[in-house]
This record gives sequence, structure tokens and C-alpha cells, in this order.
Amino acid sequence: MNLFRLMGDVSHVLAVFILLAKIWRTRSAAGISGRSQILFTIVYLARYMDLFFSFISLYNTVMKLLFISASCATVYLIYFKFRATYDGNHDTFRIEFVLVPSLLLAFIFHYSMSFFELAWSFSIFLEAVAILPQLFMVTKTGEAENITSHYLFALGSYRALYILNWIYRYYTEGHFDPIAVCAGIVQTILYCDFFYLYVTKVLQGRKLQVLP
Amino acid sequence: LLRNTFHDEL
Repeated sequence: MNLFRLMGDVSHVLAVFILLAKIWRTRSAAGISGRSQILFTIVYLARYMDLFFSFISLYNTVMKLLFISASCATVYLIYFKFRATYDGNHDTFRIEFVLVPSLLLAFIFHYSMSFFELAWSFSIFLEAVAILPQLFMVTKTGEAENITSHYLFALGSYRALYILNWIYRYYTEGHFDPIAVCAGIVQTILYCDFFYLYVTKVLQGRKLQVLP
Repeated sequence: LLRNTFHDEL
């Protein structure tokens, strides 16, 4: 474990809780893409199946349980508890357009042809593009509430920090995971446009408006 | 690809 990865995980947990708190406190899923949350739930379920038989550390196990439960809780809040506030008209990104390519990529790039390794690769590729429905929704609605922007900033920062972690691990322990690194770079690039808007708009106290 | 099927990262 290194500081970059720890900060990345903290940023990730922060993002998950910002979103849950926002939906729970405002009792509304307005502006939130339920489809992205479904994709994240699939990512965590596919990646953390090894939870039940490969113990790495208490931290690792606790975090996996947390991400799985938090993403399921978020999907439940959006599609069940606060279903009336879910903005389905603007959450229209076809998730099969990311599910199918991720699955194909998993069959091409994987570390072993075992079910769990295919699931792991699939989850890595899927996570890289899981935020697309949410970013798509922000461009369709033309804006995002501040709290949603903070959520996206924390979520984008998590994988950006992981890139620093991979650089660090490469030079200190020769660890290199090409699948995770490539997908992580793509994932972070997808946020760049948003990062720019966030820094130039939200941090100046203005609302995040995506220019129509 | 490199066969590091030991995933210690989240």
C-alpha cells in the first residue's frame, strides 16, 4: 500500500458517500444517472467475486464489501425508494454500448482464461466507461448540481491517483498491470473535460454549466 | 499478457 493508492481509495469512498448522502438527504435522484450506478454495481460485483475466497487484508475485504453495498444501496434509492424523482428522460445512454465492448475486450485481453480473470478484466474495462451515462446526462441537462460535481471530481480523482500509484509501484517494486493501467488512463481522460469545467466553474463558486 | 492474476488492488 502507498499514499497514492490510499488517497485514491479515500477519494473513491468519499465519492460513494457524497452521492449516497446527496440522494438520501435531498430524498431525490434528480440529475443522477441510474444507468451509471447500475454499471458501477456490475463493476464491483464482477471484480470482487474473489471476496469470498481470497483474503488479502482486512482493509481490502472491508472496502470491497463497502463498494458493493454502497452501489447496491444507491441503485435501490434511485430505482425504488426515490423512483419518482429519477429523471429517466435524460438518462438515456445505451449501456449495452459499453457492456458489449467491455465483454469483448475481456475475451481479448485477460491474464488467464478463467472465469474470475475474465470477470476481473471485464470489470476493469467496464469501470473505465461506467461514468459515460452520467457525463452524457450532464451534457443533456446542460448542468450539474454542485454536489454532483463534487461527486464526479472525487470519483475522477480516485483513478487519477491510482495512475500515480501504478507509477510508484512500477519504480519501487516493478509491479506493472497493463490492463488496469490502460483502462485507468482511458477512465481518467474521460474526466478531463469535466475536471476543466469543475476547476474553472465550480471552484469559482459558480454552477457547473456545460455550454449548450 | 503478464500473468499477474493476483489482484491486490481494489
